[in-house]
Amino acid sequence: FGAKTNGSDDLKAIISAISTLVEEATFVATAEGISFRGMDPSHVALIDISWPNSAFEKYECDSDIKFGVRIDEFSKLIKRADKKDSIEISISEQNMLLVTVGKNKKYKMRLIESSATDTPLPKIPYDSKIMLSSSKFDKILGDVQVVSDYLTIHTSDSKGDFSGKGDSGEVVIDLDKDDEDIEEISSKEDSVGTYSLEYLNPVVKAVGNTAGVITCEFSSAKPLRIEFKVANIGRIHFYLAPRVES
Amino acid sequence: SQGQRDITSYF
Repeated sequence: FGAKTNGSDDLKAIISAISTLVEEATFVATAEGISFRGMDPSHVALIDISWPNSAFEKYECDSDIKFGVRIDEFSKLIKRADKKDSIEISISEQNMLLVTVGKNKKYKMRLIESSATDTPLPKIPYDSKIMLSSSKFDKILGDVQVVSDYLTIHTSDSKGDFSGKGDSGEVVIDLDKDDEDIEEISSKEDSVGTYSLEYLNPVVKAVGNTAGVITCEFSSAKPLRIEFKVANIGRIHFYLAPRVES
Repeated sequence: SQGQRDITSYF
């Protein structure tokens, strides 16, 4: 197995996104590419990443392998790469991860025993969809955060708004379809869902810089799925369970 | 009041 990236931004974004949920990560490499799927320890959020072989400058994988890393240790190495530096990873016979950063930095990092079990994906229909720039979404999360720990998303036909409510007050941000940062608002049924900013904010910050447009899909009182479109990466799906009246 | 749901309950 060997994979070489083109620049370091995509791998940084992936590792940064994963680091918002877990401390240890198991990646699966197959002939098709590298994937990761995992949940945070309290099972509120799930990340599903698929990184196709076509996104790499060089990629080879003769037989399927799993390898586990401590995300903070891996992250430290990856951060030593400049934007343009490629990062090449392979696995040594001594079961170490070989990480070549740029042309001349050759790291060896210990792998951890991977305890990963197959995680399924939430099976839910999505009634509503909002596509907007990640920078706009990041700004909206910041706007809501000043009064609330939770983001409520509401759609009705082709209208939508984000809102939040807390001890100090509340906010409603109407989405303007003429805004060039907003690509689409659509709903098969009026939908309203509330989601924790504690989970949303870090992942949007982590991937936001590399993602252009993001797609939020949800249904009333059902999980939110955010798709980050990163130029070179197949997909990053982030699932977040809702908060519901109890 | 509101409660946080678990993502695994949608598997």
